[in-house]
Amino acid sequence: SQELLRHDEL
Amino acid sequence: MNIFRGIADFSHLAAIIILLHKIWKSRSCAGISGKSQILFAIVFTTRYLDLLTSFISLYNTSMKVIYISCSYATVYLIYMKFRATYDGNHDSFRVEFLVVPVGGLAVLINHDFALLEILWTFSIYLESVAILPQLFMISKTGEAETITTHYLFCLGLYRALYLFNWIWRFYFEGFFDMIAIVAGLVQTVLYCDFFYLYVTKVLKGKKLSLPA
Repeated sequence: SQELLRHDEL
Repeated sequence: MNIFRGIADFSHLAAIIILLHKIWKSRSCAGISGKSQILFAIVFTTRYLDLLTSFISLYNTSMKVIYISCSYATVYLIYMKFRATYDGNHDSFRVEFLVVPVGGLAVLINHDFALLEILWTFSIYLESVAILPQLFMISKTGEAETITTHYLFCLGLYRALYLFNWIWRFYFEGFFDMIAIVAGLVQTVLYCDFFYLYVTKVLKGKKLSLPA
């Protein structure tokens, strides 16, 4: 999901 | 993970370690803004609460844990262990002028009105301005130790590379996050003036000092 993609960044 | 992200993350890590190492080796935190370091500790704490809710990768988890631990260690060294060397008089930026508006903005503009999301957004906004107390301190004293400028350069490089990472991700993954992009642009712009001084002075072997 978009949320997980965001949380992949540091 | 693309090349820009990879180099950016390690540049960020290098910045954090350069700072810790400088303070530890010189047994002094002179010239370092404790306020900026507290803001970075708040940034990491509020952003990486997702460590408790989702697992992304071993790399992701390790880096987050390292960033958080190092930022707390830095704050500890400045305010506890080497407190006597802390230059509080020159570290006079009023952080409430950053934290309060940023908190308000995070409540108003976010992806989802949920606690973790608001804290994540808050951390993104706060990170974009967290370096201001440090830059303010340098402008006040008119100089910075060369090692401090290396720290700032690595930190600025990390943010600039993230911009390339987002362009990459937009083209190849169709992914973009407006909140992160706008905050990242603001953050990178804040470093521009410093980048100029770093290239024209520090890289030519001169100390960074500002005209009075």
